[in-house]
Amino acid sequence: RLFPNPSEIPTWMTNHAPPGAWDGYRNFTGCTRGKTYDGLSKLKNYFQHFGYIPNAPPLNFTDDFDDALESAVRAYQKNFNLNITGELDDATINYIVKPRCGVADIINGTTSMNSGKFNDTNLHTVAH
Amino acid sequence: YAFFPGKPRWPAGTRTLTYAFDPNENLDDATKQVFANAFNQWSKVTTITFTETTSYRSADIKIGFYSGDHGDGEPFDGVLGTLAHAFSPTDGRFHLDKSEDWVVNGDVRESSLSNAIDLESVAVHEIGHVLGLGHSSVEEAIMYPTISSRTRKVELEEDDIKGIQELYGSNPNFNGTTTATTSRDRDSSYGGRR
Repeated sequence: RLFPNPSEIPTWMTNHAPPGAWDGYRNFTGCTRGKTYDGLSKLKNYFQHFGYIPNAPPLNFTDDFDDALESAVRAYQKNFNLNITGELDDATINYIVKPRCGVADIINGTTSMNSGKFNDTNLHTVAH
Repeated sequence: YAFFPGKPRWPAGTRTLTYAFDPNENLDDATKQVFANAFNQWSKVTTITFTETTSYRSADIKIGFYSGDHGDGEPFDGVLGTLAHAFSPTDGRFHLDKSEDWVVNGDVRESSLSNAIDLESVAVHEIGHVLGLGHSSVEEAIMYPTISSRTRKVELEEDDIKGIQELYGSNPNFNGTTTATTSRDRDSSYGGRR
């Protein structure tokens, strides 16, 4: 729906805004590695779509909070300047559910966002 | 700033790119003007200019609003979620999710609809992809991947400008200054570390 300007939005709509496509992911707030959560596979699909899980399994993703998901969460947190915890904390989930561009952040395993950049902590220097 | 893998760009020497709207859409002039404004944000800083053409088939950039599965392997997902996507050079496809509540003009921050999305803000971002930019981790940049509803963000940030000028050079008339304007509403999650 294209509205010429905000005042053109009918008042009846304002009280019936449909839920966002990813609002359900808020239920995963606080999920931790090593456990299984109903529907977590959908979140894995999200991370796979945006390049954070490089390869989809031959069948479907499981609902396990596994190493691949934790790694994806860490890369996501780095890209979005969040605290890197590997956990689905409040701040991370709040970013995940934000509307966004459909283009992947990591394409063919590479990204120029933060997670693909040189890590300062690994810097080694040699004095001349 | 970032580029797509392999740093694809429009061919050297490209000065003008044509764009056209899917003829099935019958977009009004006000909506078309929003896209013209979005293209202009990039023209101001680099060497590429954009002109509308009525020939959809031959246009370099093809713009359309679609719902769900629309044949490119990247189905849209309804309200919010994915808002739009565009392909790297020289593909030219630029698709927007028809399910969104797009605000064409006026101050989107004033919208009473919590799902209202500013069309020009998203258009400026997607044109960045059409030209060859990937996503940036700089939150103030146009090429940052997310945008909250009821938010307007149309001015290129230094990060965007450096990226596009690395690909195509600088507009000789660009005076090197730009003002980033971002307004935020609804979302309280901007407390992340920058």
